Parts: sequence; structure tokens; C-alpha cells
Amino acid sequence: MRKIAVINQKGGSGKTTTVVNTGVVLARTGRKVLLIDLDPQAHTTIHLGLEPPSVNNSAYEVLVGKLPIQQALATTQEKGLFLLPSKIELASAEIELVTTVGREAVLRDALKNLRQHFDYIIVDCPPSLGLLTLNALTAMREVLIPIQAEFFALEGLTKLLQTIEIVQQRINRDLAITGVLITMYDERKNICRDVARKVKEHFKDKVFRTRIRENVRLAEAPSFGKAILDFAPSSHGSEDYQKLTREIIRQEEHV
Amino acid sequence: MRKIAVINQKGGSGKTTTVVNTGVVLARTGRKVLLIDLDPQAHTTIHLGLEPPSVNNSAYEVLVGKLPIQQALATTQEKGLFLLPSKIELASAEIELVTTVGREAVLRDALKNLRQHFDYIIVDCPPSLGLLTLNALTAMREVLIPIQAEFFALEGLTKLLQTIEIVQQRINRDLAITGVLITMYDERKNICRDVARKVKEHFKDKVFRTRIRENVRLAEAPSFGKAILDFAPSSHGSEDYQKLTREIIRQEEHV
Ligand SMILES: Nc1ncnc2c1ncn2[C@@H]1O[C@H](COP(=O)(O)OP(=O)(O)OP(=O)(O)O)[C@@H](O)[C@H]1O
Ligand SMILES: Nc1ncnc2c1ncn2[C@@H]1O[C@H](COP(=O)(O)OP(=O)(O)OP(=O)(O)O)[C@@H](O)[C@H]1O
Ligand SMILES: [Mg+2]
Ligand SMILES: [Mg+2]
Repeated sequence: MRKIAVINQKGGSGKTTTVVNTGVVLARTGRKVLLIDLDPQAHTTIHLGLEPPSVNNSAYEVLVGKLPIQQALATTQEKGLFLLPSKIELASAEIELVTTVGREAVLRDALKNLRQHFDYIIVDCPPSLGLLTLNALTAMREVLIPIQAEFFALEGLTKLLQTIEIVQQRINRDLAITGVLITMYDERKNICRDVARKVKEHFKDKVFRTRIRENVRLAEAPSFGKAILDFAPSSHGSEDYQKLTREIIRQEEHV
Repeated sequence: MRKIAVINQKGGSGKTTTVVNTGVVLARTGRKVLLIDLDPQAHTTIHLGLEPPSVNNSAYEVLVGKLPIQQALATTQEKGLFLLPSKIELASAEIELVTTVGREAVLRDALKNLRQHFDYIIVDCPPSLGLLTLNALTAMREVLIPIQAEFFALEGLTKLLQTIEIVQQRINRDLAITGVLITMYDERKNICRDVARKVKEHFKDKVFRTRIRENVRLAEAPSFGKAILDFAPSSHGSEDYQKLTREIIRQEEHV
């Protein structure tokens, strides 16, 4: 079972878009996939066509110990794709858990109660390095970092890498960065080529060969509650996420 | 003196770009302007060509009471434009201030020690609704909300408006939303027109007539440490921020 946390505290770097579209493509290949929405904004939940206010059981009830995870799982329109949904109350879990012993490991322990087998668990993280993100880093084994090809994107990376390092040393020795993904890439813009070059220099072979191109269909798909594969199957966005998922699958042999 | 907080907890909505470019245009009209970088990412500081690590005195020292604000002010390449710079240590001010009595009013009190007169004070806020943003909402009288013309941009607004309302009721009766700005707008994309229409329906006459168009020069300017007026004076970005600033100046008679 692969367990991947999609993280970048910089807002708008393409985390939710990556989680939803990679999840759907993986499910289309017949793999069993669980997506976990750990963002109180609930964007993965919305992107998959669910309404957070109408969600009863969510990641919030699971993290504060009110409900075993199995009972909070929701099915999606995609066969083989399940979701642990989110809602705005999840923001208060960060405060409620502050005094809990081993507060970073609450999600890891909750996942032990899963009753069904998944080939992939993928977590969408909020744009911060708080307790919710630390729970993802403790529960998962792999980190996928989406980076928008814009100037400020490189600024925040040091803090992200420091946080991952501390978690590796103190809490989760198995954790490793297995992929860095360039998103919203436009070949015609100097700034995009600049940033992509710097990311490649820094992360070397961890950078996916696939770059997700800037594509308006990817920005439209969430408002229709659909993944790009369904919303615009022949778009660049759909091509790129299928290509990326093939790279992720090829990693199965050696991660 | 106008005091404006530029706020939106959604990352990448155009806060820093708006603060820097509006500040520079205002200074060009002969007004005395103070920009305050309240984001530990220090993007306004970087965008104005300063290096945070080499900054000794910053917003951090001012907020934790180590230094009067006057001594932390930095000059910029622009005559009449001053900056209270930021650095990564500012992130720990949020933690250090948690037990301070009246912790939301620390910036408001620090500003009382300003020794010079400014026509405008504009604060760049971090992408969150934590203590730093609350300090901006307590110290300022006006709120300018940049909204990126993308689907998820509307999702987070409720929480932002709730936070502004609580501050108005409990701490700062004078606070008012005086402008909502559509950023990264592309007339050719349905999603942009949709979002702009919804924002107009919701905020009515608070929405600036000027929309900041998607313009790659605005994305490049920060990497050169320059405002758009200097980096690409005849670009759409430069035109739009000049037009926006004219609207902001016209508000002077009635805010
Ligand atoms: N390749 C792309 N081309 C065009 N638009 C994109 C692309 N990828 C994502 N978007 C859009 O950009 C916005 C930000 O993307 P997304 O929500 O995936 O980022 P995020 O990192 O999850 O944001 P947050 O930090 O707020 O959770 C969304 O409106 C999304 O639809
Ligand atoms: N109109 C525009 N057209 C193209 N790019 C833009 C535009 N406005 C801002 N940008 C770019 O988009 C990115 C996000 O903008 P900016 O940094 O101003 O947002 P922010 O709200 O301050 O982000 P954060 O929440 O991280 O502080 C930056 O790389 C910026 O250069
Ligand atoms: Mg997201
Ligand atoms: Mg900013």
C-alpha cells in the first residue's frame, strides 16, 4: 500500500487538483484508492462533487475520536475511489488536539482501524505546516510536493523541507520525498522556465518529468464537481495528469 | 491618514502584488506611504528588493516590544515610500504573543510611536486569519480584499467576512471594507467572468471597477525586486495598478 501526503504550505500550488485527478486516474486503472481531505477548506470534498455542510461524518469526527474511520468513508462517483471528507469544523481539531499526547500521530492511529484494503492512500493537506499537516507527515510514507512555477514558490520551500526533516528524525523514519511536481507551467513564460530550472537543480531526480501545464479546464473542473478526466477528457490537463499518474505507477517497483 | 489592510487568507490571491504596486504608484503622486510587511514569508520585503536575512530591525522586533517602530523603518528605492520589513522570525511572534493581554492591539499601539506623518499606511497580511492578521484588522481602518478570479476563491470568503465582523464588533468599530479587487482576470476564460459576476453580486459597489488582468510581467517583477511601474511601465499590469490607484485616491473624499 502506498501512502502519499501532498503538501505545500504555499496556497494555490495545485495540491487539491493533484490529489483529485491523480486519485481518479489511479482508480480508472483498477486500483483501490482512498483520498483523505485534511483541509478545513474541504476543497477535495467539493471538487469531488460533495457539499461539506451536508457531510455528517468527516475527518473531524475521526481525528477527535468520535468515530472510527471506516464509518466516515464516503463513496464517490468513481468506482474504487473512496473519500474521507472534510468540513470547516476540522479547523477546530487543530486547537482541540493541542493538549493530546502524541498529537501528531492521531491520524496514523485512526488508519489502523481501516477495514478494507487500499492500494493508495493520498492526503490533501491545508496550506500551512500546522498540526493537520504534521498528522499527514506522520501517517504517510511518501511526500509529493506540487510547486507552482512562479517566483515566490521557491521562497517557502526551506521551511517545508525543515519540517519534513524534523518529522523524519523524531516521529516517522520511513518518510521520504518521492516526487516534486511543477504545476501551472507555461512554456512561453520566462518565469516558468526559470523556476522549473531552479527546482530541477535543487531536487534533481525527484522532480517528475511530467509538468502540469497551465490549462483553464483544470480551473473550471472543480466548479462542476468533476475530475479533469470526466470534465475535459482531451484537454492538456487530462493528458498531463494521466502522464503523471503513469510516472507514479512506475515508481511502485522501487519506493 | 488612510490605513488599509490588504487581506485574504487564500494563498496567492494577489495581496503582495497589490500592496507593492499600489504603494509605489501612490508614492509617485507625491504621497507619503508606509508599507508594513506582516507576512513571515516577507514577500513585500523581497518584492521591494530587500533581502530578509540581512534585515536587522523588522516587524518582529516591533511586535515583541524590542524596538520602537520608528527605528525599524527602512527606506526603499522609491522616494516617499517607507517599509516596515519582515523576516521569517515573525512567525514566532504569533506564538510569543498568545499570552499577551490585548494581543490583537500590539501593532495599533506600536504605530502610536511613529515620528513622521504618512498619507497612507498599507499592510500586507499573511495567508491566514491568525494573530498577525488580527493585528492588522485592529490597527487599520479600511480593508481591501483581493480575490483571484478562480472557483475556490469564493469558498473562503465567508470565514474572512466573519472574522472582519467580530473585529468590528469587539475591537475596532471604525473598521470597514472599502474595496474588493478582482485579480488575475482573463476576459477570455468563463471561470473568470463567472467569479467576477458572483463577486459583484455579493459586494455590489464595494468592488473596484478596475480589474487586474492576468499579466506575466506582474509575475516576473518580484524576481527583479521591482514594482511593475519600473519593471514594465507600458504593460497591462502597470496600466491596471495605475487605474486602481486613481480609484483609491478618488475614495479619499468619502472614506
Ligand atoms: N494546471 C493548472 N492550470 C490552471 N489552473 C489550475 C491548474 N492547477 C490548479 N489550477 C487552479 O488553480 C487554483 C489553485 O489550485 P489548487 O486548489 O489545486 O491548489 P491548492 O494548493 O490545493 O490550494 P490551497 O493551498 O488553497 O489548498 C484552483 O482554482 C485550480 O482550479
Ligand atoms: N495579475 C497578475 N497576473 C499574473 N501574475 C500575477 C498577478 N498578480 C499576482 N501575480 C503573481 O501570482 C503570484 C501570487 O501573487 P501574490 O504573491 O501577490 O499573492 P499573495 O496573496 O500575496 O500570496 P500569499 O498568500 O502567498 O502571500 C505571484 O507570483 C505574483 O507575482
Ligand atoms: Mg487545496
Ligand atoms: Mg503575499
